[in-house]
Amino acid sequence: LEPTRAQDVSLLVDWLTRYGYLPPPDPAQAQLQSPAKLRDALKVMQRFAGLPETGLMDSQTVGAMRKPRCSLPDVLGAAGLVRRRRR
Amino acid sequence: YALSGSVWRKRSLTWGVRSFPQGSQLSHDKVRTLLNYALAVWGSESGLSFHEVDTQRQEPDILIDFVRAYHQDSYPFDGLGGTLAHAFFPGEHPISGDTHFDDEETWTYGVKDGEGTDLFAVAVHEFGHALGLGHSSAPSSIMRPFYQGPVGDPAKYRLSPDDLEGLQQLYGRVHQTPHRPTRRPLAPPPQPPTQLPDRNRPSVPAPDRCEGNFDAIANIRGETFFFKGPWFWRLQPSGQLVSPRPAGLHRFWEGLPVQVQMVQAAYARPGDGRILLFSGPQFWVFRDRQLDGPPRPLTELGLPPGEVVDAVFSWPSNGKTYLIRGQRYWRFDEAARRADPGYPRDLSLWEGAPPAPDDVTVSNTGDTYFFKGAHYWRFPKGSVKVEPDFPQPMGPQWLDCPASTSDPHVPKPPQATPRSRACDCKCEINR
Repeated sequence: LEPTRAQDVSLLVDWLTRYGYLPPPDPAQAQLQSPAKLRDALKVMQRFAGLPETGLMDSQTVGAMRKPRCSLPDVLGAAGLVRRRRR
Repeated sequence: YALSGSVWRKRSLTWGVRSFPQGSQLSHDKVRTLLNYALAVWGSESGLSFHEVDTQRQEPDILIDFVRAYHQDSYPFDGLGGTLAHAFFPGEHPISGDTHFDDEETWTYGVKDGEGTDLFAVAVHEFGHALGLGHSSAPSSIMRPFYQGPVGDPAKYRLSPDDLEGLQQLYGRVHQTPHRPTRRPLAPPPQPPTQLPDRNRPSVPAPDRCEGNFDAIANIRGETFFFKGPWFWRLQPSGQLVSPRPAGLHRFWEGLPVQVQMVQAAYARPGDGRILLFSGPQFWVFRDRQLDGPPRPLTELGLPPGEVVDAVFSWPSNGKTYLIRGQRYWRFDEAARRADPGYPRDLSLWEGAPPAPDDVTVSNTGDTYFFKGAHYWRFPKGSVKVEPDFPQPMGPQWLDCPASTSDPHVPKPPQATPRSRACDCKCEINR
């Protein structure tokens, strides 16, 4: 249930970022996503989809991620819609 | 509902189709008709009016394209499945309101779910974005991000309360009859797409799934099927209904005799994956959706002649098949192809189970569920003792129905078999 392979983690991060549950990567920081942040994002996704909030890649969650859907993000403001403040 | 933060300042919007789907069986006129209906769904509730224009002469507010892969915006399409469509929120930018559909989907209307993607359902969703709504998590909302199958007749479709509130938050309520177009349309007024009469479509009206009282419930290849009369609903492993509208029994289960108007029990046989549907003293075996052979008598599964079943399920804990009638049950050994001796036994051995359940099924996680009326009982994986706090109403958990415990129409759960309690008795090791 915990994604362990790098490829699985990458797919999970990609999906969560694309639909607004994770902020887009900041190229200046090259920051890795922490497992805790991933779990939190997954819980938000599960709440949105009406699934039990396990924070795990259970079968229901994987099923929801594979469903055909609209391209737009679910959480507006996180997927590229946030304006960066100039220093 | 969620608002995008932008809204059209005008009440009259133009729309037009610049490119049509290439591989779809839908004609251009049918595509335009479906899109017109999808816009009208929003217009009739908001007072907004939509006028079709020729895209070669005029740039409409809502420009519609069927395109593939990368198409000059930030949302490239990904072929069949995956992302289906998107639309841009209202605004002053040329792309605002524009709506793109993935041309590599099989766009359909009026066919069985699973044989394509219903253009009308997706269009209603995308036009919600084009008018300023974001994605909603409300179960009944068309603005849920995931495709949920066809939504029925476009002429009769109505927005859910969640969508309606979001729309009226943006554009206010309608206090008069919806605005009618005053200019001549480019084509004759669209008619609802025709559907050929279907002899497999049940003639009786579809029942309300939220009332419960199903004839049969079964986990078939990870999906839960709820049978009622000549209809059934499907719940995907994700917990979402394939469609809130039921499918016709005979449209799906090919070869099931038309005189079989209800399925009293169903289960998927673990050994060979065949699906068994029970009605009266017989059962029918299906290989996928196709009937596989003549009807079989229940006596083949060890029941006395003339007996019928309320519920059938295969228990993963021992691989045996359980057949329940009233307060008794039989057990069938699939591997040995014979009934186990010493049966029937009393259903009270399943501690807390209701008598004569509508059906019993095992979930993808291995828990056993008894259903009766509008309630369900959960037995943890491998256990024959019901969990505390059961029964519970099945509608909210299983069928996307509102919780209505105070509703006097909802029947009270039937009394379960007695639970074990402290007693002054001895248990011999050999008993």
